[in-house]
Amino acid sequence: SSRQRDISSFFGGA
Amino acid sequence: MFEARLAQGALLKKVVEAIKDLIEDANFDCNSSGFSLQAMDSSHVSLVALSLRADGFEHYRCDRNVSMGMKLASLSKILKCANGDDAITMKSEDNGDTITFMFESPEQERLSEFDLKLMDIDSEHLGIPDNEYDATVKLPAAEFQRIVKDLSTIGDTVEISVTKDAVKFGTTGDIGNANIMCRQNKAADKPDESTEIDINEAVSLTFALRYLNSFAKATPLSTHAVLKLSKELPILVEYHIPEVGRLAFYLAPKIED
Repeated sequence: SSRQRDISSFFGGA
Repeated sequence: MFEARLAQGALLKKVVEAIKDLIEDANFDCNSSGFSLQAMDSSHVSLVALSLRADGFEHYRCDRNVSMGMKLASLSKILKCANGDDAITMKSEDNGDTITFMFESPEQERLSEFDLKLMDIDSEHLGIPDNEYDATVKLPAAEFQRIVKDLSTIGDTVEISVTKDAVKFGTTGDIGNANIMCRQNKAADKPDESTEIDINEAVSLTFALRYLNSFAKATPLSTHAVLKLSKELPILVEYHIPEVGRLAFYLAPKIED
């Protein structure tokens, strides 16, 4: 099974 | 004040139609360089980044930076009242609580004005690094739309694999599986149908088809969709809006547990 990553975990807060 | 006139008002209609099902409400940021938006979908799986350059507008004035919160469904309702060949002018006073959309028919025999109430939206702004990608695939936007639509009838996720000469889209579902391969094809006589692959390293990533289908609603904006992929990073799906800007979508990958 696969898990969906969260987009903010890649780009972080600015 | 902010005032911007887009001769091709249809562009704005198409942009809003492309994002309104993904994003409920968003801040449109205006400054001297242009009109932009960055917003995540409610599940925080994807990110939309729109940028329309000031020089892409027929007239553009922005005295001070403003951030205008709008409900996309409301904006869509209003823009549906513009004809496809209307010019659209957006106007808002500094610290105003509305934005005015003015639609002008080509012969200017019909002028309409709609005011949309602005809203305060607390949104998180993400810092998107300017990545070098392992692979870039430029394919006809309609082809990309068809691929993700067709694969959605079989499965929920797509594995996108890019090699030097081809890009492969594969899915698996209860009824079976499907693979669609597109070869590089730089037909000079039919530039709108070209498929171009630029690769530093072969890459293979898995994404939720639901979001890619949603991104493909931007198809009317551009002849091509540009996919940029890097190992373990979000895919970037870009639609260039000729002479005006771009609409970009980022989607976080699925990872094996």
